[in-house]
Amino acid sequence: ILGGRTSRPGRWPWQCSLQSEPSGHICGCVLIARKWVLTVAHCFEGRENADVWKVVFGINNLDHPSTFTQTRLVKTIILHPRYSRAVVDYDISIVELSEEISETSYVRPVCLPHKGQLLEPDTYCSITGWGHMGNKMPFKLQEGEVRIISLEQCQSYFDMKTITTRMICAGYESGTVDSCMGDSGGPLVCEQPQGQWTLFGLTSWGSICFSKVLGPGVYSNVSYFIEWIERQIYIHTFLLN
Amino acid sequence: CLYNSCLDSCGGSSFCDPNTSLNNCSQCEPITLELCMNLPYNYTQYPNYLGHRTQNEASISWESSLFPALVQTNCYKYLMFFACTILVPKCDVNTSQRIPPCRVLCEHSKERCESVLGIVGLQWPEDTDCNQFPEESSDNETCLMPGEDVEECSPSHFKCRSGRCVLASRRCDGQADCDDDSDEENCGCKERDLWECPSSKQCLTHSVICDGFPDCPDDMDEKNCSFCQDDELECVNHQCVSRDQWCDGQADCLDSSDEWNCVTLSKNVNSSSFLTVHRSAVEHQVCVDGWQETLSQLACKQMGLGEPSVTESVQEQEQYLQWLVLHSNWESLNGTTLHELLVKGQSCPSRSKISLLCSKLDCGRRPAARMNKR
Repeated sequence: ILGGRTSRPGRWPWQCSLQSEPSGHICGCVLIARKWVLTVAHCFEGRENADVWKVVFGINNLDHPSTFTQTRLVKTIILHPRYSRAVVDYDISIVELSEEISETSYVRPVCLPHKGQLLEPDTYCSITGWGHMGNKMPFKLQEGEVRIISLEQCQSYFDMKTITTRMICAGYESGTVDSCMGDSGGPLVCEQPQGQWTLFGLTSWGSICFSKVLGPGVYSNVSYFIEWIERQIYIHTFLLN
Repeated sequence: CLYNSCLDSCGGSSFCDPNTSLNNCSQCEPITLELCMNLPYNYTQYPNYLGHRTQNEASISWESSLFPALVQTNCYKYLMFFACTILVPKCDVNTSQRIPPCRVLCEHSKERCESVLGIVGLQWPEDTDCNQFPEESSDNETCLMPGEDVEECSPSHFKCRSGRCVLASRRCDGQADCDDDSDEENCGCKERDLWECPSSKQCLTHSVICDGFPDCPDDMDEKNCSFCQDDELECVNHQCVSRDQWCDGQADCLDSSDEWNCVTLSKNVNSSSFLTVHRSAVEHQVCVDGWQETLSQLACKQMGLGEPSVTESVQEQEQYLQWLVLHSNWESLNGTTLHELLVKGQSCPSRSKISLLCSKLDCGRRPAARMNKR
């Protein structure tokens, strides 16, 4: 996260770290139910086998797991069938854990939006992750506040890519606060009037965050995929035989 | 592999298995970078001249956005060709040697286009020092020069009638980008060999029509995809299955869509509402005889909701025929869904149906982030 700040334990209890040896942390991810996590499909490029992954919850400093930390293995990886590596569209995947997590104050699921629920431009939301900070990779979870940008305005920043309805743009023209490499798969969450936090985006791509080119970050639009997410969870929970 | 090791594309090394043949160790790899898929060669070798170790890294690099945008300015006829010779350098499959661009090609590109970048405050990519490339030689083997047939635009561009290149994302975007406006001509879907959504006029590639994922606002691209018999129903993947197999507890559609959304609560989920099962795609009420709380939990969980907070039985007033009752030995069926534990066509002695209220799963709260008084 560029231009953010160090978070404190328990502030983002749905944030998880998707890890694979020997690298350790590879991507962010988001807890949406006791056995289910969302992340982006591009995190699994070259590592499609569930056996090489583990998911760590309730952690703030990657180097110092705490008593609140829970680790699970991965049972199933479900990539969106239309995920396109070339244009990074439909960049979403669902991960089934080997067993349920225990819900605590430090490990809790985030809410999902309704199908097609839209975010108004200029809404402020939060991004979190252990990705690049522009000058270093952090150990402690970083958080930043970003502003939702309309798709039309976003398209003007990215000549070479087509911004689709499967994407949400957030950040600033100057790129001051932005997600970066290593944040992929992490949450873009917005606080709802009733005080509940809802997951609207998954960090997906953007300009080279610590290069001269600035501009917003691009997130997978979770409310576009709600029906697909619920269906996959239903199929893998109830239609086993 | 003569010395029992392979150089993989990242320049690391790994031990070959014994039957690896020489050509498996070739460092040439097919070009997959969309930007450079129309070159007069098909194999490349990494790392490239910009330090990228893989094509994936090259595809998200700053240069892979910079050059196609720069090509639009028409600053140099062979700029795109030069860009591809450094993004995906040619690899001679016979010798596994990387073939660089000739120095003069690099110098011409830089001379004519660097100043254009300067206008917008950008610099020519640092790693492209032309002196690293060899002088052009007569045999044309040691370095690359563009042939007469080389394409000036990349596959990521649209070629204007005037010959200029504009980014494909600007084709039919409502703004004229070509100097002759040709990028805004023939924009009908059919003229571009695309499929048109009847209501929104949105253009879709034929590959997404009838693929089970709606793309038109009114889902018209997923309509009229198959023609089932009267006693059949259409799966999401447009396969036809017998109506009797719908919500019978066995997935008969290849995508299992005949077993989706089989258990619902009648509309208003916030007050008690009737448990409904869509057996054979017909709404059935559930008879309360023999009902147990564990079945209420399964029903709520199957609908993606929390624990059941209210389970009631409600007398059915009129003469009702569409009952579903519990299978006589449902407990030994170890079914994973509620609807496979129910059978139809029998009477309901109590003539009472299930009314159910499920709580919502708790989410989105962060108790540990509580404000602590100081």
